[in-house]
Amino acid sequence: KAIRRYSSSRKTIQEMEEEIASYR
Amino acid sequence: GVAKAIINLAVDGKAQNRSYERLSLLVDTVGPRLSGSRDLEKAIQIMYRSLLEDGLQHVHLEPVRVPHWERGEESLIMLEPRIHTMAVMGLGSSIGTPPNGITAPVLVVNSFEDLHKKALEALGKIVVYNQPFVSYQDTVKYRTRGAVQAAEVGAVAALVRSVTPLSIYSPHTGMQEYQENVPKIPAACITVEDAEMMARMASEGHQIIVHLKMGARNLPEADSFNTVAEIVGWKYPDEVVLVSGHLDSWDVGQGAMDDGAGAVISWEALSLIKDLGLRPKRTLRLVLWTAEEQGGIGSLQYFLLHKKNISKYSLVMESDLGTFLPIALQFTGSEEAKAIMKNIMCLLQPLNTTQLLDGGEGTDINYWIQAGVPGASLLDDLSKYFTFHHSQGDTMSVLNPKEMNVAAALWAVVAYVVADLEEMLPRD
Repeated sequence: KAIRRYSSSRKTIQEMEEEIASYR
Repeated sequence: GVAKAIINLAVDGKAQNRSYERLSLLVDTVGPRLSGSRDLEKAIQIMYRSLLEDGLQHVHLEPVRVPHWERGEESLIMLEPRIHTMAVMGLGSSIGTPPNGITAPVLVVNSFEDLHKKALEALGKIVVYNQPFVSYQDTVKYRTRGAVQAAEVGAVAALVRSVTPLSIYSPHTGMQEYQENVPKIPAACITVEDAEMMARMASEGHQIIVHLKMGARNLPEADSFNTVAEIVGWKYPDEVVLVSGHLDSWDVGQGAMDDGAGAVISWEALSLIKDLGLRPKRTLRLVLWTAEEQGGIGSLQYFLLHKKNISKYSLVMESDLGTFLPIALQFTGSEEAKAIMKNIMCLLQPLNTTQLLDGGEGTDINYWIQAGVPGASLLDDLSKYFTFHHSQGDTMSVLNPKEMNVAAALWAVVAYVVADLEEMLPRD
């Protein structure tokens, strides 16, 4: 079940929010 | 931005009303698409060709063995206290009656508890369930388990009040299940009106006798297919966002709302993205399931075949609750994933649908969700859904092209953005 790639994620939630905002 | 471009194309642009038109072409041509029927296979072939013509990638069919149940001729006549021909619809997987039918007195009950209280009266009778409609989830057990419970106390058939909040003398079919070591008895649904009338007659002390005839047959399994198409991701092509609806339906109405429309807006999501020349980082995979109505048969086959790649599925999406005006996206996933999805929903401000609710689910995606993959389902205005569900009323006339535009736009934005994020949605 676990996704190894995410467990070593480089991104914080705040960075994700910024990334998503770029799709506006 | 990308989200706005998708929304504009779907709602005001060249693609407006396209999903409605595609659906009408399919369901007006083929009609309802019961598992195991030639009509379902015709629909699958039409969709396969259409997806190829649409220019999607990796269009292919994945074989599935599916149940093959046929309804046959059906009739239900009240003989006592008066002659009255009643609307009836056999339930999926039910056996038929003997060729001459069954004539028997009726025992009306309003719940399983009521049936157990009256158990000694049930022998040799046809049990009529007049259960009130509470919610689909609470009430559907009378359809799925009604025959088994009635057979356990010696009944010879079960007639279940249709599971619907509103009736204009409409029977609503659906799946029912037998149980090992319990005799199989015929099971059918009747209208709310007739169930209530028989309850009143019984409470007034009338003896009710009915004659039930059902030509239902369970045939050997048939060949069918899940229909698959993709937009292959440019950066992480082996990672997947799965977008889906089911192509099969019951054998009544047109199966337009359940779930032709869900299948078509899922196709539309990929078409919108392709038409804009967009290609997300990971693969967008469209799956049109077969034999959902028989209990998620096609989707189970897909899960068993592809579960080895479960770590590569970022999100599984299914639309199977109509495509009326969207209210929210329902989502099941980790708290971190939920926070990300809430942000994505903000992109849908132009559609005025930014709510993210818990409880993302669907018969066809639940295998993945239960295994830990984030899952999303479309929640729309359900006020009409269960009124038409599994009935002759499930036709194009229920649907609204503008509402479908909005549903398709929401579906496409969510699928695209999740597929294009640098990282997959996090799991617990």
